Order: sequence, then structure tokens, then C-alpha cells
Amino acid sequence: AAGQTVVDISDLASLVDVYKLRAMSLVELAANSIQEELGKRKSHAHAWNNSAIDLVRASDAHCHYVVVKVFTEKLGQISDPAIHSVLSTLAQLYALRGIKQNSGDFMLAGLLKGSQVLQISARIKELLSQLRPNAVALVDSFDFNDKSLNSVLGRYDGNVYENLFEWARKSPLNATEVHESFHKYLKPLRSKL
Amino acid sequence: MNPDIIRERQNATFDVETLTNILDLGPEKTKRRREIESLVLSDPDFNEKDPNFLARSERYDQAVRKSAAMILKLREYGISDPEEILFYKSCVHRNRPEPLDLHLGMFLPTLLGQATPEQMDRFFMPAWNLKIIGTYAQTEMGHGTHLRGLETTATYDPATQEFVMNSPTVSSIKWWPGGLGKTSNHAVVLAQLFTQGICHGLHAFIVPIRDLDTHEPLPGITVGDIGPKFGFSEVDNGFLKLNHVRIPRENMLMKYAKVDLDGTYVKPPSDKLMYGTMVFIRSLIVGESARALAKSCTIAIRYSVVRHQSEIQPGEPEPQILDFQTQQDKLFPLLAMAYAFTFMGQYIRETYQRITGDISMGDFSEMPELHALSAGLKAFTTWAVSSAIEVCRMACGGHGYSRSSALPDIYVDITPNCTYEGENTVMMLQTARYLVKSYQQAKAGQRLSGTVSYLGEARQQRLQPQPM
Repeated sequence: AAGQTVVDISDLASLVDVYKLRAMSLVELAANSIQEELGKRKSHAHAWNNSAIDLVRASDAHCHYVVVKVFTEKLGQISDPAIHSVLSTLAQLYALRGIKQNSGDFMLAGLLKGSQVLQISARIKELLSQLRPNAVALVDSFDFNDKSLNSVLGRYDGNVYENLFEWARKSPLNATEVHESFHKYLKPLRSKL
Repeated sequence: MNPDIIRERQNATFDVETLTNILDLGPEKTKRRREIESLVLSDPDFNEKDPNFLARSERYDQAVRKSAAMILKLREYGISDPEEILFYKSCVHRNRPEPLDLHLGMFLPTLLGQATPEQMDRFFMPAWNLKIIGTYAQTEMGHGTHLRGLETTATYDPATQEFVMNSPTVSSIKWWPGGLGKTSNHAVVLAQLFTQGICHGLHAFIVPIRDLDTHEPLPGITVGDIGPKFGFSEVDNGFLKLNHVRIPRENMLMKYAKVDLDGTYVKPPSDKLMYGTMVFIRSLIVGESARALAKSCTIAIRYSVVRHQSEIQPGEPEPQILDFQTQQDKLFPLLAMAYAFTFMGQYIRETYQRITGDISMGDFSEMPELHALSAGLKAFTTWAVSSAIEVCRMACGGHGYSRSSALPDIYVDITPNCTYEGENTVMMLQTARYLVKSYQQAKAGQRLSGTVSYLGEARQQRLQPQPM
């Protein structure tokens, strides 16, 4: 199948498919590794241990596929066109970023051509620009109350610096203008030097 | 309001409230969530001193005070839906873990899942009313995820119809369970069951560890706090040493496996039933990870539109740091991940509820899929989220290091997910065991169902060459 199974990077269904094929390929690889180890007259337990890196990778690919699939399926339930559009951009970004980070797996399985890695990088840049105007609205949608978020940097009103200063002033070290350690240690030290 | 952040909100191309409704699974749920949030946040009983400025013992003390108030308020407002209880709790404790987490999240669910009707009569209402405060003591100092390696023993004595619970070695001392150190007076203890001279593997026992009135440790019990940790400052993770402690036969959780009066052992219908509570927690962890990442992204992205730094065009004013492509490249993939994991959290919770419903009706067919999926997704999401929060912290530059950003606290309270309820590599290997087994079944011509069904599909059928 290598060379024929080329992914359409702008089509989410196609991205789900390549994640599925990557998972299948890595499960197959791990299963073959166990068989090879067994062929060397290793016990099943040792064959398993000697294939553990491949096995973890296979599980990781399976989970990654399930996440991409569930995200894509969720889009099918969203009727608001503006929200569908922005979530679709996020889903593509999630899927393409994963392909880029694991491009070796996809290329090894014949699911991705070298030239497509560059295309994916370019597409990711486009998606970043598309998301930029909606970035704050996308995090606002999580709807965290300020008290619950409990973060000076993440305040809804964006008044970071004045509150950062106010927060610092509450530090117990600021309870007195002169900390007792000055009188206990530094001042006596001075007299000894 | 900061003018930059006002402008950002004006630029959005979609309605924020509609998306919030989607994330909450409906406008009614959004409304109810906000009602609960408002109940807590407007309640002076839940005011707190900033924990960043408190010592650990003070943080524990403050958390216990709030937990006690929380239990009363839950009754007062008649909040009984488990999801609403969890949300109320997360508002009270601002998403920090708290001393009653194990009681509410593991002890009660274990009773619900594994106790007989008689045991429910004996334990549930006292536990519901906090007369019994329980935890779930599984991990030992020398043993973690590999449950068959646990050393604690429960030996049945037919003469007295009691189990003798014992920690035979130092490495068998129970270690890490939340709430065990100072809060709980009972523990569900996982121990190797011995009866009629035969070991029948791991089973769960309800062990009283402190006097119900005085709260003093009971004879044969050594119990305490394991000390400061990486985060989790509000929780008294504890140790427990059992020195030939005798408990009645009826304290073994016997909904599935049983020990008769004479010591005859009756096997459960499935070995995996023992781990139902862990599977429940693993399925919650996926959503919890998503929430931690969503919070981190909220902090880092809002800050990135307020913060101005350096230059893109020489001579022009300092731009918002979110206008730098590198900042977008750090944060937007994580925002996408937060959404992906949020939807995944909803999916795994629904799957858990559906399959446990089937299990309660006697259908165990999808249990292996649930175990494999919850283990793998718990590992996959917690690994990814731990790294992602660190990226968010760094994306906030110097201020990300301040505890005022909340990012250090989010990080230290979420990374333990990588090791508790199963160390992640071991979780991944459990998933792999199911995948390889399914692959071999597919090769042998068997039909597969669930998320692994693709392993039975012919490779070339699905992906056709696409135009570039």
C-alpha cells in the first residue's frame, strides 16, 4: 500500500483514516516483534518485555486515533456554522500537529510522503493565523469563574499588573517593613566583620 | 477592563455562550453549573486565606474546615446527583484535591459497586453521614500498579469467623492513600485473601482504623501522614501498618467473590470486577486532565494578549505576545488538545456509564474494552497534559513562575495523575495486551467490536489516493 495511501491533509475524515492506519501498523509491528522474540526461543514473558517499547507506542497510537476520531465525530453534532468552523480548525490543528510530531510513524507505514510533511507545516501555520482572532473567545468558552481559576495572569478583565502588585504585597514576608531576620542575623554579622 | 482583552472579544467570529453550552452538554447544564458555582462563591463559609501564603498544616486545616461545611451545605441544598456533587466540591476547593476526596470518590463508590445489600445496610448510611470516613488503601510502600505483587494478607480464621489483616513486611505498609493519614476512620484495604491454606488473590476488606468517637488509632493499627509532597498540600496521604488486626467475616466486600462461614471460597464471575472503582476514577481523570489544560490555556492565552513585548517591526510599539507566531505555535495546539480531551472526557464517561450499566445487568462482554480504553486514555491524556501545562507556564515568561499565575499549582496537582490509579507505562502495556489479543483474534478471522474494530479491517479498503 505504500505510495498509494496518501493523506488529504485538509480533509478530517482522511486524517482520521491515517491515524487508524498508523495505529494498525504499530499494533502489527508490536505483535510481529513478540513473534520474532518467540522465534528466538524466548519465553512469552521475555518476548513481551523485549517488545514493550513497541507495545507502548502501539497503545499510544491507538489512543491518539480514538481522540482524533471522537473529536471529528463531535463536529458532526454541531449545527452552529460559526462554531463548527472554529472547532473544525482546532480539530485539524490537533490532528496535523500529531502527524507532524509522529511523522516517522506515518511515513514508515506509507501513509505520508516526505513532501507532505512540509505541506503540513505550512498548513499548521495557516491554521494558527485562522485561530488568532478567536483565541480569547475560545478560552472564554470554558467559562472559568475568576475565583475558581484563581490566577492573576488569567483574570477575565485582563488587569494583570495592578493585581500582581497587590498579590505580592500580601506575602507574609511583607507583614513588617523590616524582617526579624535582619535583627537576628544580618545586623550581628555586620558587627563581626 | 483591559482594552486589549476587550478588543480581542470584539474580534471573535462565534457566540461564546453557545460554545459554552456545547461544552456543558446543553444550556440547562450551563445554567445549573452556574447556579452551583454562585452558591459556593457567594457563601462566606467558603472564604479562604490564600493557600499560597499558608504552611501545609494550615492548608490541611483550612481544607478540612471547608469540607465539613461543604457536606452540610450539600444536604441543605439537596444536591445528590454525583456530577453536581463533584462540581460543587471543585468550586469549594477551587479544583484542589481535598481530604474527603477518597471518601467521596472511592470509598462510597466502592461500597456501591462491591458491597452486598447487607453490607450496604451496615456501612453506607454511616458513611453517607460521615460517621464512617473512609479511604481506599491499595498501594504499598514497595508495590504499586502491579496488584498481584501486593503483600498485605487477609487470612480467614473459621474458628472465630474473622479475617486477620496483616502487613508482613515494611514494604507491605500501605502508602499514599489520600485521607488515610489523619482524616479517615475506615479503609477499604486491598489484601491477598488466604482461606483453607490457599491464596485466592487480591480482595477488598473494610477495615476500621480509628475509634469512631475519639478518632484514636485502634489496637494493631499504625497510621499517619507520609509528609509533604509535590503538590496535594491539602491532602493527608497516609501510611497504614496492620499488625494481625481481626475484622469480622462480613467486612470482606462480597458482592461478587465470597468466603463462606467454613472458609469455602466462591469465585467472582470476572477477576476484573475488583478494579471497577479504579476504572471509574481513570475515566474521570481524562476529563479532569482536560479541565486542567483548559485552565492553563485560559491563563496563558489571556495573559498573552495583555502582555506586550519586544518588536515585530523595528520602531513600532511592542506587540501583544500572542501576535508572535512562536507563541501561537506554543499555545494553539494545546488549546486544540484541551478541546479534544474535553470531548474525549465526555465520551469515556458516557462509555463507562453504558458499560457499567451492562455489567450490572450481567453482561460482561464489553468490560475488557472498557478496562483497556480507560487505562490507555488515562495515560495518554495525563502525559500530554503534564507536558502541556509546563509549556503554558513557560509561555507566560517570568510571571508564569509566580504562584499567583496558578500554573505551578495546576501542574503539581495534575502530574500525580501520571502515576496514581496505575503508572502510565503499565497502563499503556495493559492497553497493548488488549490490542495484541484483538489483533490476533482478527487475524484468526474473528469479528471485533468497539474501538479496536479497525484491526479487523482490510488495510487497502479504506484509504484511497487523494489529490494533493
